[in-house]
Amino acid sequence: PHSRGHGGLDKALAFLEAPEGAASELNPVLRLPQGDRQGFAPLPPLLKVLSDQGPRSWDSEVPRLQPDSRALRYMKRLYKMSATKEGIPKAHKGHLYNTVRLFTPCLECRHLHRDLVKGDVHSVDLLFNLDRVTALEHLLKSVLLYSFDTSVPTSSSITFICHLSIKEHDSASQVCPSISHSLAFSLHFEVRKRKWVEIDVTSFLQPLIATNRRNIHMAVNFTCLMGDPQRSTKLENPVNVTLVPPSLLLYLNDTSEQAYHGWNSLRHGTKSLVRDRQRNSPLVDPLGDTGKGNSQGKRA
Amino acid sequence: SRQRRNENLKAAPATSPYNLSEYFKQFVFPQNECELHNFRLSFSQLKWDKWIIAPHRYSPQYCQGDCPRAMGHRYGSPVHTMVQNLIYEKLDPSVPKPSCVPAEYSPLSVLTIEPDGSIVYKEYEDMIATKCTCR
Repeated sequence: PHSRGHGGLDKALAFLEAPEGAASELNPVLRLPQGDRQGFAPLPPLLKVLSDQGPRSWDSEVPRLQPDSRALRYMKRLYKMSATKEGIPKAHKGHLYNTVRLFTPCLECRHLHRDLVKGDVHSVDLLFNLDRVTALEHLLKSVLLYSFDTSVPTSSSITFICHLSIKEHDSASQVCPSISHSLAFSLHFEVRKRKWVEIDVTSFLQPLIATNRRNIHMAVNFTCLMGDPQRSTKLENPVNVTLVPPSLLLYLNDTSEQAYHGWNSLRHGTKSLVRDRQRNSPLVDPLGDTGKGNSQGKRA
Repeated sequence: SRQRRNENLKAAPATSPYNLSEYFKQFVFPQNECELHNFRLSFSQLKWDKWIIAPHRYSPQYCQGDCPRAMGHRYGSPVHTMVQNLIYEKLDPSVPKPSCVPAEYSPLSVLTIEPDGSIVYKEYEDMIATKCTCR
């Protein structure tokens, strides 16, 4: 009759925080077998600080790295689109993801080949550290997010035709990237309407994340021609377009108990079995959009 | 109900005006009964606004108040609640009376900066109490 309900849970959580030696003091029922402990996802920072009411303040783990202001602006916009003023997820969104992570590259070697005749080539070596992605966060979609800084007044527009190829660095050969994964497609978009371009790289990233790779090192070649394919493509560069190294956006479905799964079950009106099936089939478009945006990237 | 009230009136002995007020008192909504109370905080009060970008304000709400003896359908309380109340009144007062607790929640979307500088948007379950019950 002395079941503790949530108390047990608190103890289990405290167990996660306790120094190594303390585990042996706990009741064997609470001690997880070694392997299982890996299955416990680290608590998201918000829940960590909520559960960690003790004197040790969260300040000791305040983020040391400040995010890129562009990235922050993008995520604030995403937040406004996804949640009400009170912070409640918007009902009509109809998307499957309940977590979106934006990573800025932490390694960059820019090779600009200015002497190329055709347009502007932007080659970067990018390293993304995805350690924060937990085992229970399943990838639905991944996007390379380019932001365009142009001196073009917003009233006019410039059309781009861009090609992107991605090569993954094979950690074994440090000198040059192996071509274990490569993706190439072209984009046609107008800068006036958007300052961000999302390039769908899900098919490239999915196998890497599925094998628990957390350090993604890729060489990205981004070649852009300006002008309209129908009319004529201007080869010179009338405006100064600077390409900022892209960020990586991951749309994830967090299956942990703390994450919100409401819309999935509401949307499908049946209990979790269907939801589980839905959750495991990334083919369902996580964004629920009807093909707006860069359909080409999507098709690619 | 009107017919029943008329019968009651018929059956009731001749009442003075004071008894009438006593009589109507049973229909007044109890003052301090279990209900949802507003509570709003801002993450800057907790000094968390360095890493919680949105929302700025959070209204978790809370439940407080007395649990009436006859719970039944008004609170959607399970039958066990009435049994616990019976135990408290008739068998063992050391067993606590049913408590006024949240019965339903709504989620909350939070935008935070991770320690490594990445940014995460996440929807958390059960972060805002929307309804109370006794159990």
